[in-house]
Amino acid sequence: PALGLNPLSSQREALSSLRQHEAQLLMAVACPQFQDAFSKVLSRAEQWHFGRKEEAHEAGTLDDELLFLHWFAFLRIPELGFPAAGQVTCVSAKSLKKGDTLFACGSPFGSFCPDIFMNTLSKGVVSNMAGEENVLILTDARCLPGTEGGGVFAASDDGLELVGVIVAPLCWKANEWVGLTLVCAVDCILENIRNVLVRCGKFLEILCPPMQLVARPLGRLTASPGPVYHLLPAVVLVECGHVWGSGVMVNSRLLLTCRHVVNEASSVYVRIQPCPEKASLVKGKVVFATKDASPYDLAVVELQKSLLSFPKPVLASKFCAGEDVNVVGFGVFGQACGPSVTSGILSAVVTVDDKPVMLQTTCAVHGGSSGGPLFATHSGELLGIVASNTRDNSVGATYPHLNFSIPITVLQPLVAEYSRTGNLGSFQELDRACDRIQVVWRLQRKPREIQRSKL
Amino acid sequence: MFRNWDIARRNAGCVVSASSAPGTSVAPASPTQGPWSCSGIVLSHRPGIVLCHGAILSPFLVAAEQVDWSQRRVLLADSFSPDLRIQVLWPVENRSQAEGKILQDLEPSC
Repeated sequence: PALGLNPLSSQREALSSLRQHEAQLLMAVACPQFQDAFSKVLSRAEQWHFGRKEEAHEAGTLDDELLFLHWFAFLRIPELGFPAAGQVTCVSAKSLKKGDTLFACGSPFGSFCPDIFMNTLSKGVVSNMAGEENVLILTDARCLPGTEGGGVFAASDDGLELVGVIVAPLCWKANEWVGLTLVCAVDCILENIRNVLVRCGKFLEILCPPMQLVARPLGRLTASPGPVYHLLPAVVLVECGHVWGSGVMVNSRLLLTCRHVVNEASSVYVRIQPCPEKASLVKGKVVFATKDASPYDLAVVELQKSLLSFPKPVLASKFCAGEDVNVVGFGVFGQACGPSVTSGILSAVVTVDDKPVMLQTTCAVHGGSSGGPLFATHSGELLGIVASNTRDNSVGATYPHLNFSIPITVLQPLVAEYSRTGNLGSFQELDRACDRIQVVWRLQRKPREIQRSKL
Repeated sequence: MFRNWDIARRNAGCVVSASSAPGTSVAPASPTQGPWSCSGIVLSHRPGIVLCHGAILSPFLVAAEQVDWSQRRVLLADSFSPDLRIQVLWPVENRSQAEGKILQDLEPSC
């Protein structure tokens, strides 16, 4: 109600298109599988908040949020009875993959101006998953307060199918907006409802009419995740003391990451995860890091041992503003689960002397994604190395959807030279970038006085 | 795909609100009386079954349940205030659209 919106249609006309029904509560059911996955992935120590930021500061709100996060209500509308046309098909989340396209459908602000906001859509991808049979899904489809309880759909050959229910549309971590949406797999909710019905026996049979409470397997998705899903094993977690970030393997021993991730160390630990069940820690030597004065925030790490197999990314040779892209990295969750995928478009290609020197995207990029790859969604080509998102320190706001990457075309000849000759001299060119490149990346520099923007 | 999407979403989405039934409480209106609202999904039209998030019901838990309810797997209607009123708001086009689809389905094909 505090929103200052002025509906264009009159309330009477608008509400005439809506019908209100009284509903009975059949049951409120917990989904402990979701709670288990949630508690493993989202540590309380990391100051997570769900809902509006101002609510996060109210005493006791966090506990309430967490206690009810995994509860769902199952309602019956007695008078809503006509043949089941267009019935929603529920499908299992088990076969979802990171990068799969998802559609979220909800009504922002709940009962406030439903004629305007009811059933609005957003599109995103499966950013990450956790728990048994992918009970916890994170998507970058943008949702607003009030969309809790709304549906998340996957587009398969059989049409749009309900795969999850929105649990928390906005996530705040340590007072920074993350912008991912927490979703609970609908098959798990239905399973818990079924179990209650079995336990309660006749009592609920009377209340709850017979209906299919089974999610069927997800069909073949029409919007497949594309090549990015297969490139995930090339993305590694780089740990250096308490600092961690992301990196991308460009050959079997060499990975690229950011200077600020290796943090002046001579060696780092690299967590390699070729598949969700397997992870190993390999020591790596920092063979090159740009100087603080360099506009390019880059480091090169050589592993002590070569990887036996990994999907070697194809390096892009050109960029097309507006093309679909994905950022992959260990932002937000670190090593609590595998890398997250976020989607967007290449929003800008900044050039100096007709050569790209900076890429900007609309993907959500969070702390910990630094050094991760920027991939072209459709070709899978490696476009760049993510260097930073944006923070306005004057208001304390982080903008995850405004971020900057080093174009791979800047690095490709240097990597090729090093791979061929073992000579690191070529990387030193990055320390000799011209003033015009320095100006483009000026937000990267440490400020002399008040930091206006942290990169 | 988007035609399918349109049909699916129009039939699926609703707004669920929970409040205390008017006139059932002698105390002045308090924030716990709501209304609280969230989105919901119509899983089935016949019978009318809606799934939504459970948090909107939390202000209506009866005092006796507030001690250890979080250890439980299910809460039935008697765990909530007897004056809990749940309403579902739903686009009326759904009905005509759905009925239209049924008529279309019933039409003899050439």
